[in-house]
Amino acid sequence: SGVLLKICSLPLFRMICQTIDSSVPAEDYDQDNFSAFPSLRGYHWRGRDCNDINSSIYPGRSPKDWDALQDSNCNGIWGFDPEDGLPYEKKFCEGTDSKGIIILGDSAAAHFHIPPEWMTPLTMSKSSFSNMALAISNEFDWPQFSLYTGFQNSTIGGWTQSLYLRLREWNRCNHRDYQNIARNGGSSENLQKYLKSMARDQQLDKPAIVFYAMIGNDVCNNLPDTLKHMTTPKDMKINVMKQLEYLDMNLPKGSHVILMSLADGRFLWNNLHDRYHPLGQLNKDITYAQFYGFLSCLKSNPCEGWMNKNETIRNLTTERAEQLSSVLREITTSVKFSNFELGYYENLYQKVNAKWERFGGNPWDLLEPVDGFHPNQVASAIGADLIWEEILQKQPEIFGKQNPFNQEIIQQFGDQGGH
Amino acid sequence: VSTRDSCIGCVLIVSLVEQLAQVHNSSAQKAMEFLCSYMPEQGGLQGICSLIAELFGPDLIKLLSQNLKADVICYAVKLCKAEPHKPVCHLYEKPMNGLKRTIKQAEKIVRTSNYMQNYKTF
Repeated sequence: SGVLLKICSLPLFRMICQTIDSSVPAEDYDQDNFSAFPSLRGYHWRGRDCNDINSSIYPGRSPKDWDALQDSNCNGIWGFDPEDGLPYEKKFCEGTDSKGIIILGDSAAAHFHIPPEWMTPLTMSKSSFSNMALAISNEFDWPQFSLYTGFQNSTIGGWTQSLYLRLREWNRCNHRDYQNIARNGGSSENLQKYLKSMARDQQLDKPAIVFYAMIGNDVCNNLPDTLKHMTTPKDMKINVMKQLEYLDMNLPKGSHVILMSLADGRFLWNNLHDRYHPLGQLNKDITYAQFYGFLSCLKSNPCEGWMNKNETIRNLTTERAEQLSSVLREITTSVKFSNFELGYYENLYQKVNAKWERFGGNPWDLLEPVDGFHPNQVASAIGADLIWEEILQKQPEIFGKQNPFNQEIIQQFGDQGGH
Repeated sequence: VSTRDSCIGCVLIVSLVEQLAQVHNSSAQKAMEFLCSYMPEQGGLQGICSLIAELFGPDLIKLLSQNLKADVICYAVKLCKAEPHKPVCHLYEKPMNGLKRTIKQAEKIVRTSNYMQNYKTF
């Protein structure tokens, strides 16, 4: 924190640090938490504001006067049909159960990624670093390609698929209605600090599908006695309940909250430990086991429990993660809220790996090569499809009905103003 | 700057410089110039890189010419620090002569450099 304080006092980084701290857009003239600027928590993170000097115009709100005169919810649908005088928003979106996607999550949900070409001298050139300023201003996250809120074609390998894109394809009225409220290091312990940056007005806005995906940081820390510092099941319950109560006070009626189980990070060591880290590929001299060990020795290992050569510690970390997931499952079955239905989704990455192996892929191709810790672009895209298909099959009411007017919306409004 | 952050950053950058020199069959100085020229100008990133190269460059050139590994070099220029009674953290395999001994030898190489003199004063 001392280092951060010094770096943050430099003019170059001041704005980035303020943005990280508040998790709201740095450039937001009307202070509605939506921005027309891409990075610094702008529209890479939340739907682009189509009017940044009017705080009553932003993505996700219920249309004002059916948007006959202006696009109050930025979904690109507005005006009225000259033939019958009906506003298009009313014609195409009324009763279609339109809603947005919000993700409350950690670095995996924000899509942390350090480009491997930054570490590969063999192919290094000026173009390898052309995205460096963007990466810094987005906290080394790439929410614009992520599992939950991705919307741009991936420039970091793989392809983009996301729950937002599937929901938008399902109902074009949902265009631009996404919020990525995720942060590197996010856990049930610290979510409370940035949960308030979520922008949803209970009275004015559309319902939302909120995914709660804290998949590891409650059991991941950089301390040598890592097991002692993990979130306990008791604290997990207290934290999650507090956050769900906050959501119940802020989400519009008809919303859904889906709790995602924690990951089983034994996958990391099992599949990477004897492989070469990008920095060790040229001379075959740095394996992930060495890389993890170096980070642990410096007390900088992001997940001492799983990125650890000691199998007992890895197993105990998984055991705690399973206990915390059980807490989430138990909350889902035992507690009811007034404004949203609660759901639970488990074992996402086991399912992703099983599907990837059926395609003939290798498990290590699903992991971020530089940090050896996060799921990568391929895992995210496959994960989005898996969640979509499973929820659609088991609880179709969550996504609502498919909009029968999608083709007409495309015909009339094209790409709806883009993203 | 905390030891662990400066140490990781140093080992990373010196490894890259070392490998760039190897790939381009060039001197360490040239490799540093390559690396900085690849950095984008936005946000002053290229300037920051050049500043680091100016500060540490002469020592890095001397140390890299001795075929030392990045982790040993970073201990020699004090960006990594061994804590008393704790193991010395290393990314690469330990050198044949032992890690502590190799670090001591590397420290001797740069003991009289401008940077190390300023470091001591600071």
